[in-house]
Amino acid sequence: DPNMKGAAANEGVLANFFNSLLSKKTGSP
Amino acid sequence: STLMEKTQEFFQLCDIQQKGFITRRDMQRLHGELPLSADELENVFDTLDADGNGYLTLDEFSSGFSEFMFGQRVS
Repeated sequence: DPNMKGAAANEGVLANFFNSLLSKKTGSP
Repeated sequence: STLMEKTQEFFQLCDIQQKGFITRRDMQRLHGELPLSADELENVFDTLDADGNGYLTLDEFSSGFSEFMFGQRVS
């Protein structure tokens, strides 16, 4: 199912996005 | 702080003009601030914009965030 593949890929990008926001908040000097 | 507060914080990081919603353009503004490519940010926007109307509401944003917090698949 190509939709499932797309969803999984998006999940990774989303995780990347929120992780970046998290580290931006907590990891600022 | 609660999840809701975190969500608000992140939402406001994206919605710098405090319009109450995030546009594709707001998302692209994060390019350079976050280690994501323009393509990836576009992808994030499309994923979060569940109804595809081009506006990301706090509701859509927070459901995406809680999915990330609690719905992550562990392999």
